[in-house]
Amino acid sequence: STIVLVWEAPEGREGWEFGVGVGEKVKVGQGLGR
Amino acid sequence: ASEAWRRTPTKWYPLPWFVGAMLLVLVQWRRTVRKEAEVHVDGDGHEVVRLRGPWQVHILGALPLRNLSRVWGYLNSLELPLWFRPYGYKIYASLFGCDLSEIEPSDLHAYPSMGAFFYRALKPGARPIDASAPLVSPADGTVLHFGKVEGARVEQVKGLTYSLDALLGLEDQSGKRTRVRRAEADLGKRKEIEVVDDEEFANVNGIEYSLNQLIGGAGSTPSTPVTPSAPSHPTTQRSSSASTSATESTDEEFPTDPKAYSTPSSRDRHPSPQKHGERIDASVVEPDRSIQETLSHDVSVAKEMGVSPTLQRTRSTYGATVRPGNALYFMVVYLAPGDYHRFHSPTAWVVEKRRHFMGELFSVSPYVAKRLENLFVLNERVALLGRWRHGFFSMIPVGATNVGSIKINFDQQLRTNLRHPRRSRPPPGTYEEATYSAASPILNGQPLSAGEEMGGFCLG
Repeated sequence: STIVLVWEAPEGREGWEFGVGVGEKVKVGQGLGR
Repeated sequence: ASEAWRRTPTKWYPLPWFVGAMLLVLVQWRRTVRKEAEVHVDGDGHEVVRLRGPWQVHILGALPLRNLSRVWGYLNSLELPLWFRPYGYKIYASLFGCDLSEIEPSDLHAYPSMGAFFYRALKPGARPIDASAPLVSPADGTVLHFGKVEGARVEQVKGLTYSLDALLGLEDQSGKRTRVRRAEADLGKRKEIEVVDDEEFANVNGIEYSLNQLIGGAGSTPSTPVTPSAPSHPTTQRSSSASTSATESTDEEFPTDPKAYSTPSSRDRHPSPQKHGERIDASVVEPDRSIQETLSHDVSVAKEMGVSPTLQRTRSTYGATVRPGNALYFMVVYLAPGDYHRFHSPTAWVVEKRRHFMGELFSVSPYVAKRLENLFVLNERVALLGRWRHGFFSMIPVGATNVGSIKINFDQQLRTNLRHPRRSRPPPGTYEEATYSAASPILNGQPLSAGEEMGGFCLG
């Protein structure tokens, strides 16, 4: 199964930045970016 | 010309082989261009989704996936003999890499069936929530893909994209869906062959809805009374370094005195049973939960969202327009068979409505995701739509053949992996919508804080 997240966030220098990589294992509660 | 036509002698000679080959290449090229340019669109030029991909995909499409999923679910719901359970589950755990040390209850005899073991819970605190991150992972799994939504197209994997509108449910201005049987791009010129503006009927749960009722007209707000929601069961707790990520706020902005809000009369707190064709309110009613309790939970979520609850009456846009300086981002997390299959709230947000798409149940493994175009738009899924501190927010659990059932803790109406005979299968893109506005007297939706358990995937 799969979960797709779609969200609105500020872009640009102060904007959203991903903190994980493709293929990375994640656990519930792990930060996905900042 | 007729003289020349009659008198000119016809001379036959064999074509050199390469001219014939060139002709074949030309014909093939033209067919390919035509095939690629062929776009199935509905009345507004939005893409109508259909099965496309290499031959493996069409074999998958021909299988009775839904029936296979239901048989799989039935087999996994069979009660296992007590003595066998520890052995069976340990074999499964070693095959799929489950960590048995963190499950709750830890005694394997306590799981009567494979389905119950699949839907196991975790020990409290097993997943500390990173309070410094605005967004956390909703589940255990592997990051399949992520990025920015460019031009309302979401990238499934490198090179394959699908439309965000098709993923979340598209509503044109009138809220009615028009369907074009088929429109063919003729080398760049788009020629609508036939536009059918029909009120197709979709037979959902044996009750007939007109399509328009089913998807609800755009802009119509649910006129549903308010009731408190069931407490979600947070199996995870915020890590000790929790610093409220919400902007510091003064308490008068977040009054917890019920008089500060127009609280519902007792009648409103119990929405009338769903009449045929009305907009569904799927909030879970918790009669013995006091308004005070509900308010304090909602206010704490509003604080985490960094917004004042009293201003929350406005409805969020559903990805149609984002605020200036903002953009839409997406991420796809794939849950492997051995992963913990309950999912949690990725942030503090309010779920205002959900759209259940009774789609297919293709496998969503990375192998298929790389080959089956529009996979996430074809599969059965539940699109939870709402808002968070920066605007639009949505979370879409997508089912698959072995995990065809999706559970949402705060939704009493949702039934997934329904049996509907092929002939009455609703066309791709049809969905059943429900709102949660009765879940919170002040936030007009189901409030969730980061890490709260929301539901999960079940076998079959």
